[in-house]
Amino acid sequence: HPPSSTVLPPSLPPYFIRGSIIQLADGELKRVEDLKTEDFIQSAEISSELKIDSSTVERIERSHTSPNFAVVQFSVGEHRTQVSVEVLLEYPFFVFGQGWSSCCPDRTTQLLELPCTKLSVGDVCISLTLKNLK
Amino acid sequence: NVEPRSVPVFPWHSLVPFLAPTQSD
Repeated sequence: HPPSSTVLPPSLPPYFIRGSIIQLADGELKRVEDLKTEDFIQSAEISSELKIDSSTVERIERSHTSPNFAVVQFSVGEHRTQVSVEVLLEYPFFVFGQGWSSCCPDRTTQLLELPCTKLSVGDVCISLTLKNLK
Repeated sequence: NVEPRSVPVFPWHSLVPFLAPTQSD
């Protein structure tokens, strides 16, 4: 099967800016830079609709359409479904046990002031699917 | 002193990409 393709928002959403206030599923408020893996897992456990999936980075390429974009190919969930997303180089993903990571962490830190590490092949990112998807 | 005004609060799930796998069954 060819990879299914998704285009994430072309701009950087405001909630990735350091200091942004994030509400967890239990109502607790945290700054985006303080979020931990457990926060996402526990929030998903409370959620009636969403569940956490593991998305392993399989490939990272520069986009053919724009030098500011990268195409990241993930293997998602237990079925290892191939999904590729086209994102800005500085778009942050949350890596299990590690935290925010992007294709170009220097730019992420510069633009968003969000502490960030380099997203690499083999990293396991947090993603969401519907709980009742069958 | 200026008290902080209402600050936008974002739900946790907006930070996570929604990658719904396509089912091939």
